[in-house]
Amino acid sequence: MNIFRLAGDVSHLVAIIILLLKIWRSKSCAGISGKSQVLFAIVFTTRYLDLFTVYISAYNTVMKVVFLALSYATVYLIYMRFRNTYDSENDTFRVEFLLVPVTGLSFLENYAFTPMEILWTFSIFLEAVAIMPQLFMITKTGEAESITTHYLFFLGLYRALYIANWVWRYHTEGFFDQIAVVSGVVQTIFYCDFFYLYVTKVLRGRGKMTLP
Amino acid sequence: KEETDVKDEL
Repeated sequence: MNIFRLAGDVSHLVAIIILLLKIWRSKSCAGISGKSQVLFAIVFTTRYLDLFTVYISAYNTVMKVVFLALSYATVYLIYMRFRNTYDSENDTFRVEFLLVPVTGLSFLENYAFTPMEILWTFSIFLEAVAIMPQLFMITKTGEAESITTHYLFFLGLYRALYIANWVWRYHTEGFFDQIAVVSGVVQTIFYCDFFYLYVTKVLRGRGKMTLP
Repeated sequence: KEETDVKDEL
């Protein structure tokens, strides 16, 4: 554990809580891609199967359980509780275009051809692209509420901090997880365009982020 | 990295 890793995990947690609170308080999930949230729930489910097989630390176990619970709560709020506010007409990204290649890749490129390893790899690859329905939705409607952009900012910050964590771990422990690092870098690149808009539009302006 | 390595990251 290093400061980048801890800050990354905290950013991830903050992002998820921001989204959950936004939906809960406004009683609306307008502007939120339910598809992205389902993909994140699948990511956590397939990655954290090791909760049943290996104990790493209390921190690790608690965080995994919290991420799982919060992601399922988010999906519940979007598709059940506040279903009538869900903007399905603009949440039209075809997730099969993500799921099929990600499934194929996880069978081809993994550390071992076992169900657990393939599912872990699948979760890493899927996480890299899971935000695409949300970004697609913003592009389609041309705007995002500022609270939604704060959510995306913390999600992107989490990814950037994980890269710093890997650089740190590589130099101090010789740790290098090729699958996680390559997908993590790809994932972070998706946020670059958004980061630019966030700084120029949201932080300097106020209210909604509108696309040029 | 080996399969038996513990994946300690989230």
